[in-house]
Amino acid sequence: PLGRVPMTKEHDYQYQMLQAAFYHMPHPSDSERLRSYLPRNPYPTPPYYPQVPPPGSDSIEFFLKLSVETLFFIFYYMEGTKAQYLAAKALKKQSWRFHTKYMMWFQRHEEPKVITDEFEQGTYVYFDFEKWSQRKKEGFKFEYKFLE
Amino acid sequence: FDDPPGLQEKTEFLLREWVQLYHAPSSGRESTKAFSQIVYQMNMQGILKTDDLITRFFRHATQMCVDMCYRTLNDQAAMTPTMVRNKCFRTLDAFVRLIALLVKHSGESPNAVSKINLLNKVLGIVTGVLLQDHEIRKTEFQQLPYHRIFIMLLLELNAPDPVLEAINFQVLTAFCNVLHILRPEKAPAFAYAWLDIVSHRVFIGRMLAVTPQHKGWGPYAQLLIDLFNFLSPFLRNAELAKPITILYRGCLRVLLVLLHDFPEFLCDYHYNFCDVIPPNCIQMRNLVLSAFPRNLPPPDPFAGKLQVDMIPEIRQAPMIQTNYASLIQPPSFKNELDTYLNTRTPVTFVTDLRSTLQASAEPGCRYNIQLMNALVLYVGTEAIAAIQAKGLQPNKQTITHSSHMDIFQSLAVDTDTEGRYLFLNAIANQLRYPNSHTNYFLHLILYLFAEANTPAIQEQITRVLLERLIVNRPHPWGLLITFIELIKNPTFDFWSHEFVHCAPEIEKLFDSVARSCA
Amino acid sequence: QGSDLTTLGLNLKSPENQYLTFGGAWAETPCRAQDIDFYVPREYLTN
Repeated sequence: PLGRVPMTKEHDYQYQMLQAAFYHMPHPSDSERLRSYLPRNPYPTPPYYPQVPPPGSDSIEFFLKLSVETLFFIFYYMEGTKAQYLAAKALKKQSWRFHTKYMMWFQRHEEPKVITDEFEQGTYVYFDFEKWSQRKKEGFKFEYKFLE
Repeated sequence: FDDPPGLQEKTEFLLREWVQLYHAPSSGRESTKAFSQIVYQMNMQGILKTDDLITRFFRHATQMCVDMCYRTLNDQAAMTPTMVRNKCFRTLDAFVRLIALLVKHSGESPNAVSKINLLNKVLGIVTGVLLQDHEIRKTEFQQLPYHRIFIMLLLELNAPDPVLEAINFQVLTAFCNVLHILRPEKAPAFAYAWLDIVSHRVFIGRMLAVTPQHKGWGPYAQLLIDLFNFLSPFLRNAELAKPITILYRGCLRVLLVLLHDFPEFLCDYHYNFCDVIPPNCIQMRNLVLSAFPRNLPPPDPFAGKLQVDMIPEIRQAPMIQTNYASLIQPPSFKNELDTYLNTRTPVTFVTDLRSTLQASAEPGCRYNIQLMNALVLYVGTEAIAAIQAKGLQPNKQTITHSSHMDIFQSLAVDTDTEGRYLFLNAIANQLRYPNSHTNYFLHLILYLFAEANTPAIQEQITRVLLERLIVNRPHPWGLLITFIELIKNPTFDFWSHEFVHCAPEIEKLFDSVARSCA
Repeated sequence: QGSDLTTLGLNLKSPENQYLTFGGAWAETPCRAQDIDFYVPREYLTN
């Protein structure tokens, strides 16, 4: 039974200002670091496409199911995010190792021929993000001090 | 005023220099190399010599950043919104990093005072520029630069860093102060950005989860109250134009996250929130009242033969973070109230209650809602204490024939429809999870129904309960329990009342609610 | 009647805390892993 209360001038002013602000709403990306390589760009896909990520898609179990190329795409294009962190974890669980000097991922291709306290030498595969494929590297010396 | 000559030019030079250094590949981890270089240059320019100069520097720098954003926003030729934002953020993010590094490195760690003083100073400057801009530009005001500065500074200062962790509570307090100064009532054109910051996952996490001893709960509750205060007149009048609806839905989202993750927070502050949520915002209020402590999940209200009095928690008083007794004003009225509660005299106290509670003659605003809410809760808790002092528990026998009940019955009988609606709402706002208040107030509202001397009172009690039940979920446990008791217990002879059958759709409504309750 | 609060984009049935992926007051969906800034080892910032 309370009905309306008379709106004051102050309320009218507040509403006018709110309405003006309504046309400059913050974007979700306004509170995220700049994504130079893969910024958000929402696109109206057909409604029958999944509009939200599948449940559990931000868990390490989900990332472990992704292909190596996908993991590398996430690692190199979503830098500084939780996705990159999970992709790195998933790669490590598949015995890839990040070399901090070359800033690249390597994986043993076979049992190294030489193993010392400082390094392992042998044939490795690495992910070449320019050619976007895995390539072999014979006789590569993987120095432990650069193991991330 | 009285800027030293050339300060503006020096500031512009240093800001440009810093933006270059910040984005250079050689800026180093967290821009540390770049920071050493810019500090050297700021020293060379004498900027760091005194607090006053640093303040003036930040004022000019802030203004320059804001002006650059407005130029970019107004010159959107051939630029997509993303490009406009990237251009603005390129400078703003650099500016924020400079502030964060100066805060982090000012004074000798762990001396927090100089760090927090500088942070408060800078936040105060950005706030001042925002409010002035808001005042001058009015509907041309743009939230973007300020929103970005505040949110990125909040994120920078909440980075996992031992120096910052040591001053985190003071940092959060500084932001709460600024957000309270910039509350939507004061800067309505910043309201969306304001709620975006208040609802940011990092801010919620820090305020409600990470900060020890729940020290962040009170300041965060104040910010929600600021939001409710702004929305209140529009929601009360159901002015649900799009700009309001968006803000309202945003508020619901935040409350849902709090209900899901921090129900104890909503439990503790429910009284404060219900004091400012408009009485017709039934679903939003239900959302607050539905919260229950996770270690006290209420029994299923629909399980037949539920003995409310047998639930162990029903004896425990809930935590309420408000000193609601102090809200009973003026002090003379509070003294008379206490005298009556203790001595049941003078009788005139009860007969004068209605006039004391009336605030104006304006229909719809006749009563002081905050005073009504505080009075009902205070008298109720006094009644509980008096009953428990005799080693008893509130039930339909023990709550009667007391000074407390005199007051409640007078409020039920002597007030008009508007006053009684607010009175019954104040009672219904206590029907929450199993605790001694829920227990007392459910017995009270059922007793008032049974003892009502006119069907109008019974109808209004029913309306107050029903309007809370027919909205979408969630529904507070105490509300469900009360209504189930009302419709099932033959004492109340509910189904025989004429108003239950006053119209076919009402009859159908009661049936469907009864069925869902049964 | 209010609104159906299960349609506001929050996963209310999940036992996980919602605030960790809360996209904010305007977000119709929770944050995705790539939306959440993370303090990864510096070496990962290869770009």
